[in-house]
Amino acid sequence: TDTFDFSRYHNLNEISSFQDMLVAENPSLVSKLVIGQSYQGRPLNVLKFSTGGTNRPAIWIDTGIHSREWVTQASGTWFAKKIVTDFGKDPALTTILNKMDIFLEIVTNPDGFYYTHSNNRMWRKTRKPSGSGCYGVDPNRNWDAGFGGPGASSNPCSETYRGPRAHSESEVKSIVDFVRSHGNIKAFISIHAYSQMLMYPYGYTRTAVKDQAELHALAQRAISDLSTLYGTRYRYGSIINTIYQASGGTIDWTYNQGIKYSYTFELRDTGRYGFILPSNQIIPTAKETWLALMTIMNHTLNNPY
Amino acid sequence: KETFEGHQVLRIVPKDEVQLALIKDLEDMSELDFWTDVTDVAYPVDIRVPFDSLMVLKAHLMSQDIDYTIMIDDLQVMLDEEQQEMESAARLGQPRS
Repeated sequence: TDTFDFSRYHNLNEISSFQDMLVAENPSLVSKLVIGQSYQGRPLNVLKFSTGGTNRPAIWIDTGIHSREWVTQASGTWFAKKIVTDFGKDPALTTILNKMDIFLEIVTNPDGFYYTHSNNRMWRKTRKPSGSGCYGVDPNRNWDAGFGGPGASSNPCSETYRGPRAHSESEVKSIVDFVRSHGNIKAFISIHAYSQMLMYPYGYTRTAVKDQAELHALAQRAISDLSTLYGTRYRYGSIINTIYQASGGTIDWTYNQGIKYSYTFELRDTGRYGFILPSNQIIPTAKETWLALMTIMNHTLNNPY
Repeated sequence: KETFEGHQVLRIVPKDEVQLALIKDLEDMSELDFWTDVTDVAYPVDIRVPFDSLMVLKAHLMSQDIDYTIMIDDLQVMLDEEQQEMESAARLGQPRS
């Protein structure tokens, strides 16, 4: 993986090979779990970074649930390499990994990602047949948190189609089953692009989460740390106050499962390129995001609950 | 393979609540792809507009006195550039592998 070109976009096969190589190179730190299958039968791969122990408290990071947000899958790949590179060298990350596990799902929606490479670069959803010509469900409206409420569509042709029922998408259900069976995930970070935001629950209701003060302060610190590298400016707050009302969202469900440190990112850019962010932006995006991730992971380690 | 010749991405910044509501109404038009959603006054909304809908939408925005800028002039041109970059990177990688 030392020769993997992180400054370029890669297709599904290349990312899969990268993950296998990373595991082969670092067998005592990295393993690959398959937590389920996509609708079209692709494996849902999750990298587990662990120094041992059983059922340690854990941090979950996912990228690429919206397939066209290519900078997220690319950043996820960079994060994976960063973890193995920094472990044993960076004291903060080493301390985290000596006490906690990190799970990283780089391509959360592989069918959609493949579709963006083969048929429609602008595809956002899954590829599950929906009973109409408009194949696919927005997996970020499919979670059992205010499912079916405002901010999600019942129209299969809509980009925000929520699906027929909560957790109808195997890509979502597989994470749900994993989170429930693990039972000890303490932070859950779902990464999207673009528009530069860091948000915490809720999106489906204006009711503030009981940990709002802590989550808000941590978000502020995280984006402050992020901006130290290139001065990139982020907005932050609850989803409903920062972006819009959205029901059935990922981190609303994880928070309701008891995962206090539930966050979602919208990475670069400010809108000049949107989902066609040039590849020379991948590494700067990943580097600055990593600073915010470390802030959240450190806080999670230092504030057990 | 779906292509996007002549599709533009427009950036609209609603000036007030009235404009915000008018732009929100556009979300019902399934041919429009909202790259960023309608959130609040002064926050930009980016919409991919197919070539066939461009004239009608621009006329509608002008009639409502809603300003817009063209964020991406021809989406397919950018996609072609991205594709070429990937192919070129893959070619460069071949000798090493």
